Amino acid sequence: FPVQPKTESWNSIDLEKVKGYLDKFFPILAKTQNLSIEERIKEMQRFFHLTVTGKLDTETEGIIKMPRCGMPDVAK
Amino acid sequence: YQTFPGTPKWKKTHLTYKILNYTPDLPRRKVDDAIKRALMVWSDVTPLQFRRVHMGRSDLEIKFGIREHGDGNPFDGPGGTLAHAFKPGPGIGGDAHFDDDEKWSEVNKDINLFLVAAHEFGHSLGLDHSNVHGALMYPLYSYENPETFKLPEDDRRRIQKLYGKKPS
Repeated sequence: FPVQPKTESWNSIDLEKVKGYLDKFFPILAKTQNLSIEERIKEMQRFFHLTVTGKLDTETEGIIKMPRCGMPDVAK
Repeated sequence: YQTFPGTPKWKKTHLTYKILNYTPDLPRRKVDDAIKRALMVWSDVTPLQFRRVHMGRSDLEIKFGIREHGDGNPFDGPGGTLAHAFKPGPGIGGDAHFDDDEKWSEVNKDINLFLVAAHEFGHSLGLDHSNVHGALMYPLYSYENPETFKLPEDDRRRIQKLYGKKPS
C-alpha cells in the first residue's frame, strides 16, 4: 500500500490553534462537508492570496498570528 | 467580495448609537471622537445619518469588554481578535464590541480605535469581510494615519450598493 504521507509536523502553532482559527474564521458551512485540515488551510490561503499549499508554511502561520477582526471571513 | 447572505441592511437611514462604557486606555472625549469619526466614514458616502443617544435602546450599541462579555462570543486576551460587530437587525444587531485586553490608542503605537471602529461599523451596516488588500473591510488589522484616512474604493462601492450614494 502507498505509504500515507506523514502529516507535516506542525510549526510552533499547534494543530489545535490552527483548527480553532479555521473554525472561527473559515467555518465549515454545511454538515455534509467533510474537509481535511489541508483543504481548509487551502481555503484560507486562497482568501488571503497566499500560495495555496494546504500546509502551515511560514506566511500562513504569519497571517494566523496577526491581530484582526473577530468576524468570520466566509459568510455563513 | 461578499455581503452577509440575504444582505441584511437597515431599512432606515437615520440610525442611533449609544456608547455603553469606556476603555481606561483613552480619555472619554477621545473615545467619543473616534466613534463619531468612524461613523462619519460611512455617513460621508451614503444617505445614512447617525445620532448619539444616552438613554434607552439604540440601533448600534458600543461597548468594551474582555473574554466572555455577554454575547457568547468571548474575546481572547491581548492580540488575536480585536473586536467584533453584529449585522443589522433588532436587539444585538448592529452592536459593536471592542476587546479591552487590547491597548487602545489614538496614535500608531497601539491598536487604533478609530480604524477598528470604522471597520466594525461596516459590519454593523451589513458588510462582510473583503479579501481586497487595503480595503477597510479586510479582516487583518494594519495601521495607517487616521488623520489622512480615506475610505477605499472597494468599501465605498460596497456600502453604496447597499444604501446608495449620499444625496448631493
